[in-house]
Amino acid sequence: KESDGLKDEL
Amino acid sequence: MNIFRLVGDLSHLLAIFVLLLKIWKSRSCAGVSGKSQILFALVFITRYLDLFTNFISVYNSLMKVIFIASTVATVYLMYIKFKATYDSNHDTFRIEFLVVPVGGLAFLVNHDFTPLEILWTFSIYLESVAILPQLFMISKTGEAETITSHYLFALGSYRALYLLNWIYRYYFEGYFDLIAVVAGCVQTILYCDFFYLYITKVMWGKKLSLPA
Repeated sequence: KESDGLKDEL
Repeated sequence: MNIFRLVGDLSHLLAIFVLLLKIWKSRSCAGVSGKSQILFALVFITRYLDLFTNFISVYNSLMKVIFIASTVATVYLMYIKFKATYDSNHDTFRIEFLVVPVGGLAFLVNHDFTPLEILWTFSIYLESVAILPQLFMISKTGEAETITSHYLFALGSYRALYLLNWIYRYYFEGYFDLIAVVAGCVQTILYCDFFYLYITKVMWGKKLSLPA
């Protein structure tokens, strides 16, 4: 997936 | 972490505290849309549900707590403590016209059909339009206090800086999130009209007043 699912941004 | 995202987060933090201080010091929330603040509280609550399950860093967790606490505090000041100064006659945007479509879209367009991901997507979409009641209120009153325009400038700048952060991360980390980028573009575009007025007026010491 584009964003690796891990939400590391606020 | 990169400079664009760090400055963006600090700009966001500054915006929230400029507003909180304005309301606390002046003991008045005149000219501020309580509906936008409710939407922002909803944005943070639905986005940061992973606060206890998904530790990223001390910075990340600390900022999430600060954002939720300060926005809830702002809503408390507006609707309870300084309720008498809340200008409900001009804060009339129907937020259900935002929450319902955004909720539906989050169900239809998301990266993963799981509760946490749908809530995160809802939060991203909602944030892109959460400022509309505030901009609508300013258009109705025809002007904004200088401190409120500084608040809006910092708030609008934060997501514009995030757009630069996403460009940086795309080229240097291969990170790309279409939903966040599209919503971030919509969000920043909504401020363009205000940015123009801010730069041509407030920067020169004039009061922000919309052309009648």
